[in-house]
Amino acid sequence: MPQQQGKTKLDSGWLAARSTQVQLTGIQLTTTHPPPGISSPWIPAVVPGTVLGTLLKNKLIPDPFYGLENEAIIDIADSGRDYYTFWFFTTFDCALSGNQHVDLKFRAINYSAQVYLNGHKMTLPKGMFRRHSLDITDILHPDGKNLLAVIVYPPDHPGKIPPEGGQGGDHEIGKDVAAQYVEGWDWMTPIRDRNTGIWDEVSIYVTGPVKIGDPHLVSSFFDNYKRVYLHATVDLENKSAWVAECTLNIQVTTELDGNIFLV
Amino acid sequence: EHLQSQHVSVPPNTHVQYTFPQLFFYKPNLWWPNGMGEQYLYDVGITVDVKGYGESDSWKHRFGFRKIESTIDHATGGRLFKVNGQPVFIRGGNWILSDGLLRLSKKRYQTDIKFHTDMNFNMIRCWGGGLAERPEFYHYCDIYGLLVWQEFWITGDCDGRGVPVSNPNGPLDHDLFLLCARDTIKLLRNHPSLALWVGGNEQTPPEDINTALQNDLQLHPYFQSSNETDSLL
Repeated sequence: MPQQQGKTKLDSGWLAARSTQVQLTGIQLTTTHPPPGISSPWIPAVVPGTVLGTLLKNKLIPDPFYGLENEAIIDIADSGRDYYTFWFFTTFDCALSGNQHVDLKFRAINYSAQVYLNGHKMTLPKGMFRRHSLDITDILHPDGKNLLAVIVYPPDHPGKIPPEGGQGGDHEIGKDVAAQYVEGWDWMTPIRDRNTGIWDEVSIYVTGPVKIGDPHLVSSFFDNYKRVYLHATVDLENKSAWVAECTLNIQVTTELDGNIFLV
Repeated sequence: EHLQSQHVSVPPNTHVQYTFPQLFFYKPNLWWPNGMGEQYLYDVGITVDVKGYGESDSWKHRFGFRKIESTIDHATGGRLFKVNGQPVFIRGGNWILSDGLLRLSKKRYQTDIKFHTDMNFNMIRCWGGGLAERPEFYHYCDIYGLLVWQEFWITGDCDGRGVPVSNPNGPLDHDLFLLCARDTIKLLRNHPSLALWVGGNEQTPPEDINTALQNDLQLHPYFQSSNETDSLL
């Protein structure tokens, strides 16, 4: 049975553990020694989400937005980066047929990460606002059961919050390409982990030999908006080893009242 | 008449970029901001069928026909907006982000954004110290008619105007900043509610970044609606 094409989100069944409490490597975690489930140091994780989001979900920290509770959470400047460097682990089923291909996609992580899948290591480079897409077609497990571990590192310059606070703390976070409010602002308390984590959706994306990338739609208007053109540009990637004869289709439909479709 | 198929041959292990011949619409329903008309959305679907395989990939997006222009009014120094040729008085709200721990949800986005509509706003300004907002945020702005002013990740406080003055040349890695900006633009550019990209909050990005962004974000002359382009088309 070929794997269903398109996007499948990986947003359940995740575990997390502080990196300093895990003695295994990513290769061991995704081959011989996967976590045995929810048992110390592994806790249920919130993905997409940040390290603090997971710790709060497990009641391991107080809610930073109540009273002065944020003062009870150690800041990364005092704890050091390793304290908020976390492993995230999950498994997923994916067995391809014939000429299918699959990408592992992270729509955003903060701030950089190493990904291990079935013993293979890949890097997610730095930057909070960029998508990552890894072709994992050739490293899926033959039996379809895949082990995924991601170690996520905080921003390079988390900075230190001066006693007087202030907008953007000591501004160190401005050296990175990341959200700057996390060092605190006049309206906001500092975020202790600087939002480290897999903060946007993770998915696997299955296609045939040719994949559509980032279409761009532009409209142009003439005769006082009576004459309108829709221009569409797409990237196509042929991942197979032979020429792909393709038929590209574009269709524009609109829902009329009562679910009657006009094509 | 709004269905078109084209044959494309893609060599092995390569990327190609393909532009469809433009699709013509006569008096389509336009997308308007909240308070000016309906937020009419069309479903644009693109599929690629490969000979000997079948449908290889598909993509779908809700698209609105609208033209957004904005210029600086030299009399007041303010920015004037027009949508589909009609001047619009901007009533907007500041937006930092949904939740300080990035617990982002469609339901929260829908609630917050509909709230802005109910307050009779027609723009949301995404502050440069927060996020490049997510597609779900823009999806509800498309539906509820809120224009979006999206800032990149530069603030006066952290980039050259703060006390103490710090990072006057912005982030350390300008190439990384531009890589993130370009990928974010690709992620969000098809949303009809996206009205304006802004270099930063209370601060212009460093010269090289600002120039690159201005170049990247210009609409290709081919798509400018003007008389000469008319003959080109």
